[in-house]
Amino acid sequence: CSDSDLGPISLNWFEELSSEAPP
Amino acid sequence: NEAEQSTPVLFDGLTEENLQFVSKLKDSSSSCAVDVSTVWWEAAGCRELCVVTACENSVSLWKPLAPDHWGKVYTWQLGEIPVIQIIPLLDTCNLICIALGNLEIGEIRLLLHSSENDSFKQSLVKTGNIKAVLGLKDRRLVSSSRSMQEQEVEVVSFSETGRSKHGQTLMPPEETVLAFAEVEGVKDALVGTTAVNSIVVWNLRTGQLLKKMHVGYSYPASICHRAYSDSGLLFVVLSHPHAKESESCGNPAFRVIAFNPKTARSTGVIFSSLPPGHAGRYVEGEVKDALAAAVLSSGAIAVWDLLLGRCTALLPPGPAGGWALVRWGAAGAGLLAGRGDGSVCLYRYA
Repeated sequence: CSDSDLGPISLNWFEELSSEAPP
Repeated sequence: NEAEQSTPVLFDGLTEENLQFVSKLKDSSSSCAVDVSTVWWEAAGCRELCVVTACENSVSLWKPLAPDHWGKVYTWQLGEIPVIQIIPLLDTCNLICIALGNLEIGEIRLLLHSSENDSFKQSLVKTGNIKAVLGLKDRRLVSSSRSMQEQEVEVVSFSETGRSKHGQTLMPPEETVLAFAEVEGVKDALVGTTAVNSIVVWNLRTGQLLKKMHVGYSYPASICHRAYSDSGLLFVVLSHPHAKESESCGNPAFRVIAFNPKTARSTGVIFSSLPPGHAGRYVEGEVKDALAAAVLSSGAIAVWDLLLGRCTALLPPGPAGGWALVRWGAAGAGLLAGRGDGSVCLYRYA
């Protein structure tokens, strides 16, 4: 899913950011 | 007489009164209302929604005696440091949290009733140079504080009897955090607004700082009131005490912004501006679900439906003076409006 202004959207944004961010 | 003085003004040809005067509380011993809130209180096996009023040096608990009548249960006397605000603790019973300080919060205290020896008590939770504090679900409290160059963002949890448990530290951003909001729809997500107009997102469980997103320069000193996640977007309700009036959106008090947390891009969803022709600006306010209320510099209180983006009611200052504060009560208790003379009026919003 994507929006032209907001970029690609992920329903699991919280889990994905948590796995990418430094601990 | 009071009801007459406080009759709401309706806009846009609305024919139904959606804000109705219910009752008034006046503490004869106090002169100035600092804050007001509601709290669940259980005594003798009876659990009731009570009202808490705060003056500079005392906090009073009021229980419903009869329809539209309130009786004072107890008054906690505080020390020399003035009370600044009541911090609502969601889903708690017999616990009141308050912030005290001069200009800024210097300490946070719990006011409670101990069933062990049937006595009213107060206990110190935290001291420091505290910039922002919010009560969270599951009897927790998050706060940001500054010491020299360092900022600490800490979550403290309480037992049912009000004992503080071990605190957890969240990774602080470089800039000072001025407000917090739990994210509805995402367990363990917390957002904050900062002194340089950014939104930061934390993982409450791990303490990670997940993202920093800029709000934009048009609306400085934005304060977050509510956040929820829907369809992969993070919606944040912000107030704008210092926003400039513009032709396109009038004089904005609240704004809902949709952020994509993955890309940090955002778009404005809806503006809630001051009623047309109403002079003045936003002073302070509160958001509950899709309703926002604010005291305006004219001394009036305005209520907005955030989904419609329009003002639905206005309480004029009245002959007794301007309104000083406005809060939403818990569990459908309606609107709590305080005046500088220490009186608090309850309104039903439907």
